Amino acid sequence: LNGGAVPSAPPTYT
Amino acid sequence: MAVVNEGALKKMLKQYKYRDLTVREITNVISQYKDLKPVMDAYVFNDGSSRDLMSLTGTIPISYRGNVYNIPVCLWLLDTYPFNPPICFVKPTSAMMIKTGKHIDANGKIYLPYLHEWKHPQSDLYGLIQVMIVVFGEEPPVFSRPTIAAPLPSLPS
Repeated sequence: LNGGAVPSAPPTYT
Repeated sequence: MAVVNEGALKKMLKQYKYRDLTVREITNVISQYKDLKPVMDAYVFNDGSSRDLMSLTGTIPISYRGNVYNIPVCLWLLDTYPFNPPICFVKPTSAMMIKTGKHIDANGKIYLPYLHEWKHPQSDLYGLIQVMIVVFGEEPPVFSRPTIAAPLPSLPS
C-alpha cells in the first residue's frame, strides 16, 4: 500500500 | 508512504546537472514529509515544449482554524535544480476549488517570496515546504466545493 494521505481542504469559504 | 531508494532516484535523475545534490534533498524531504513522493512525468512549458522532469507529488499537512488538512501539491524540479527554484502548484481534487490570491493563480501555480528569492544553498525543498505550511495555514489555497450536485432534502411541511 502506497496511498499517502487523502487530500482534504477546509469547508467552502464564504 | 513513498518507498524510493537512492539508487532508483539517481537513475531517474540521470539528466539532472546537480544530481547528487538533488537526490540528497529529495531523500531528506520524503523522509520528513511521507505523503510526498518523487515522480517522473512530462512537464509542459509555456511555449508548448515538454520535458521529463522530477516532481514531488502528494500532500502537505496544514493547520487551519484548529483543523488539519492535507493540501495536494506538485513541486516540479528543473534539471538545473537546486540552482533554480521549483515550479509549484496546488492540485485540487474534483471536490475542491482553488482560492486565488496573492500566492495562488487560477491555474493553481504558487507564488511565494521564498521562491522568488530562491538561492541555493540557503533555500531548499524542506524550507520551502515549511513556508508553504505557514502561508497556507493562514490562507488555504483550496477549499471544498459546495455540494451543489446533491439532491436537496425535502422540507418538512
